[in-house]
Amino acid sequence: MIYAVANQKGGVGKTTTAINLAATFAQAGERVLLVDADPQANASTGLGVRPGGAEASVFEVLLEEVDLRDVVRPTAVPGLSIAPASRDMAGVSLMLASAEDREWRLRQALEPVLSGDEAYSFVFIDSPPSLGLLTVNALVAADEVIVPVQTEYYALEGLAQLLDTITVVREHLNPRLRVAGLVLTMSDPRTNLARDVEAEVRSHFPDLTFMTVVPRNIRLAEAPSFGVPVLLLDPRCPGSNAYFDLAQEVVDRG
Amino acid sequence: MIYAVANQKGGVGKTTTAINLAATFAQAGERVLLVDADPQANASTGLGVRPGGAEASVFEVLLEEVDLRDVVRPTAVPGLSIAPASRDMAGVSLMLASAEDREWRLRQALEPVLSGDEAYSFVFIDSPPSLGLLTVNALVAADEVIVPVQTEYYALEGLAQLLDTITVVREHLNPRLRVAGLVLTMSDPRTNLARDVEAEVRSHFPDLTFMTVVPRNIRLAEAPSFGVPVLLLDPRCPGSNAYFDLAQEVVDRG
Ligand SMILES: Nc1ncnc2c1ncn2[C@@H]1O[C@H](COP(=O)(O)OP(=O)(O)OP(=O)(O)O)[C@@H](O)[C@H]1O
Ligand SMILES: Nc1ncnc2c1ncn2[C@@H]1O[C@H](COP(=O)(O)OP(=O)(O)OP(=O)(O)O)[C@@H](O)[C@H]1O
Ligand SMILES: [Mg+2]
Ligand SMILES: [Mg+2]
Repeated sequence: MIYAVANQKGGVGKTTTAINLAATFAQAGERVLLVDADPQANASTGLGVRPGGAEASVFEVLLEEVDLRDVVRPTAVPGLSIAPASRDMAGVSLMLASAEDREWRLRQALEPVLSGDEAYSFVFIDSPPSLGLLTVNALVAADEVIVPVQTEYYALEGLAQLLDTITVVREHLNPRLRVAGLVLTMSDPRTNLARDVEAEVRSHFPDLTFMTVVPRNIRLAEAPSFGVPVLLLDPRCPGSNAYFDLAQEVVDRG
Repeated sequence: MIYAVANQKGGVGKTTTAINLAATFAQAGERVLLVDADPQANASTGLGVRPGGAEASVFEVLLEEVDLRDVVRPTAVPGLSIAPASRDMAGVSLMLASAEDREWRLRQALEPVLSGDEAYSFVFIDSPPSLGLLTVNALVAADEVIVPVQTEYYALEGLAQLLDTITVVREHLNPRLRVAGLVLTMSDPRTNLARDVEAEVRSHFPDLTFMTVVPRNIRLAEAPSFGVPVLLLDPRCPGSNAYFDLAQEVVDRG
């Protein structure tokens, strides 16, 4: 099962959700791959993998210069591997402007790792804060989309546009694509704002919104500086518990 | 004086900084224009201007279909006008891919409003969370760049790349461009993470980092839902005070 984690609004918890969901599935014994499709390479550094340097990344994979299997690296979590991003990826949409299959590159690259002895049972794709070619590649490669929604006003604004984009991708590029769900993130239930935004999201999208709400929890923001998911830093903190519950819900809906 | 507010990391406070600095200068009696160069159009909605609809936006200005003066609208703050964004702007880099002057479109559009009776003394440009054509247009049009830096780990990661991009723009497109400063945002001084990140930013960029630190303050997140800057919602809250101090520092460094 391939999940894209996407939302063009910046800073809503895409990378945090991708890393911590992937780690929770790996800890449950699954073989999991995290693909970092964001030139910021936050998912890579959040798992202790430094971008740059001589090694190839998802960038060369999209240009079809190397095979995805040649860029995959292990992480601190047994069972979780990562295909790291690189800064150069920011230029990929101009470099592939004339390629017929430009939206399909990531999906084609993933084909070989989805079957056989070494197959991954779960793939998570972290995407950048935009609706450009990298996010489209993630949506074309995915079976389902997980949409983190920060419980703040601006995050509400972009939801309709994102769901429109997902519909367009489903109609023209990937008929199997469906929305796994919206996950409310960084929620501070003591504030009216978080409660109001949550109520509004649940009333507009009652069936699409996960019951699990990820609370604002400093341990989630601290974990990246140690290069590990939060469940390795502090397995009993509210952040770890929330992503464990979310993983359970994602499987139940799957 | 034209200020671009830029950082490719998402959710670090670009829109919040652009709106509240612009409003603070307007309240001090200056004629101020806020240009929304982000297809998310958060600066527009944060000032009560709904994107979409029949009216033209910065999108048509960049395509040279209309004059900037024809899209400028008043806001709830006397002295502050806005040139709103539109969702369609997400496609502008492909639409202008073959235009020789594609990086100069915003700068050319601003020329007429910088002199004469109706001239603006300050222009703030809000940019999207990427280093694509829209952000480059903001950097080419600007005299100075204000860089919001959230006091969290991932926000540190992208700083070097952003400063590299600013150097490239200065060398090839806009020789006058300089960095006004880095402003630490959403800081919760009770956490080690915020203190550590602040210490790291100040040690790496001692002269570039503003003394003013914008604290995490719920009023800043609530103001956009009322379509007003925080100084109209709650003039004495920590958010309003911080942006007043920051405006003072920006002027002192100018
Ligand atoms: N539930 C949470 N509680 C506290 N901090 C969080 C939480 N989720 C994410 N963060 C922190 O908030 C910041 C933004 O999160 P993150 O980088 O995951 O968002 P993003 O959507 O991937 O951003 P971008 O749009 O730049 O890709 C990060 O510093 C992260 O560590
Ligand atoms: N100092 C602050 N205290 C509390 N909330 C804040 C503060 N600054 C910004 N916010 C809120 O945090 C969220 C992110 O801020 P904002 O949208 O301004 O960032 P941005 O960098 O413009 O995001 P994007 O990358 O999507 O353009 C918004 O919901 C905003 O209201
Ligand atoms: Mg991210
Ligand atoms: Mg913004």
